Amino acid sequence: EENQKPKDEL
Amino acid sequence: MNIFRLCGDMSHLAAIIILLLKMWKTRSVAGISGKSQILFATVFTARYLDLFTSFISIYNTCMKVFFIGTVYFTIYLIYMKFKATYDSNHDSFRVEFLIVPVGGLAFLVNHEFAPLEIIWTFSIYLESVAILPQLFMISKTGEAETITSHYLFALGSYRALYLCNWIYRYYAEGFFDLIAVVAGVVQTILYCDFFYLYITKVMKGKKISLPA
Repeated sequence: EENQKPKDEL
Repeated sequence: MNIFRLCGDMSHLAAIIILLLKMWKTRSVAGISGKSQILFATVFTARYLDLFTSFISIYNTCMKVFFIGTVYFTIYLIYMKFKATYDSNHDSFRVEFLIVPVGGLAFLVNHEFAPLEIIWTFSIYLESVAILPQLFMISKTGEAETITSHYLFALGSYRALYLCNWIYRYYAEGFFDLIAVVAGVVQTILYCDFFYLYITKVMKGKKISLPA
């Protein structure tokens, strides 16, 4: 599936 | 951001600082696996490729720069500055047995078959097994310096705290990333044996000494 959200975790 | 992830990042930060302090103060990298540090450098490089393209927050950018900077500095200390104290005989884990399967898995199981996404997935899978050369080295030498035990405890706690962060984010934001969660569970499980030794021994002032 599409990326749910930008990678905001380290 | 939530308290679990903040504690996780602080635990990760503490682990890296403990490791650097150990090396700098004792001017020795005895008992430290250079191979694990190389794997960690690969993880951070692959994961933070978006460092200059996507801005999340000052905190996010600073932490990424710090993690990348310190891991390469650690490799410099191990393989150059304190090379004489590096125990390459005991740091003999075959990392190609990790990189190849992890690389293949990243191609097969990912959220989106796109270069950046596959590289990110590779970094997630690789991080879950990156500590194996270090744990293998401790099992070969049969013991770990107390400061190295603190390093491993902080490093193992960071991903355990991230698991709590993902539980929280699932209920609070409906956020769920199966790949990160599964890799995080594997990563934390690999530390369980060490956590047991740490809590039963190091917390009582003893040294960790495995049956060699």
